[in-house]
Amino acid sequence: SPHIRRHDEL
Amino acid sequence: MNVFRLTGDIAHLLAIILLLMKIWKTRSCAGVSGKSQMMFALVFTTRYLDLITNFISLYNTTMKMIFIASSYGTLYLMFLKFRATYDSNHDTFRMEFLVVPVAGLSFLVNHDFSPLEILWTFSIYLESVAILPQLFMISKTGEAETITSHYLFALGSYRALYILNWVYRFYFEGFFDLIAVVAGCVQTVLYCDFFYLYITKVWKGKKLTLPA
Repeated sequence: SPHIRRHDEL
Repeated sequence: MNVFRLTGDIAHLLAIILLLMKIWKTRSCAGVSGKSQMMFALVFTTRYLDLITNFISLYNTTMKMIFIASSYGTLYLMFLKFRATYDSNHDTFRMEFLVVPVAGLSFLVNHDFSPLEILWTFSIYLESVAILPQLFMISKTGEAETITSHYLFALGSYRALYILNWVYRFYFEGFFDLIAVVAGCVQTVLYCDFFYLYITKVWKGKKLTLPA
């Protein structure tokens, strides 16, 4: 599903 | 969070602290590429815009803020406070040769065509090559101060440890980010020659010099 990606890495 | 990501982040933090300490203690930024440092500031700025839009964890927010602040702190020391010691004659790599293609690629190959996502992608691609002016500078002068080589080793190790983190996350969390993985591998490969010299010279107590 298209959603805003959460980039949890630095 | 896994042990590879944590040690990677610690290596990254250590690299930044080593560089700031080198400049502060020696009152000099000789041998450090201002262009690589400018690109790292651009990398952190464009990647961590999500500080405003979403919260992940206290750890994540704190580290992002430290990375942004320290990158501008480094620029301040290099281009204002210790400007006279900046070795610009040897820092001749053309930044536009990296920034322009990387900007183009981030528009073409990204996860989602939205401003924040394109900027995130830009930062991932730019980070993978941002060390080139620094490596180019060392190849021009033929040597690096020992503290600078420790900095580069810590900085290079960080992305190598992230590769192990991605392998771990792929198997145990089903997480896979192709853009980060490919760029991270490119980034690590660029350090290989340096890693070899670092291990064969600096670990044996010698200064890092290039073979003639």
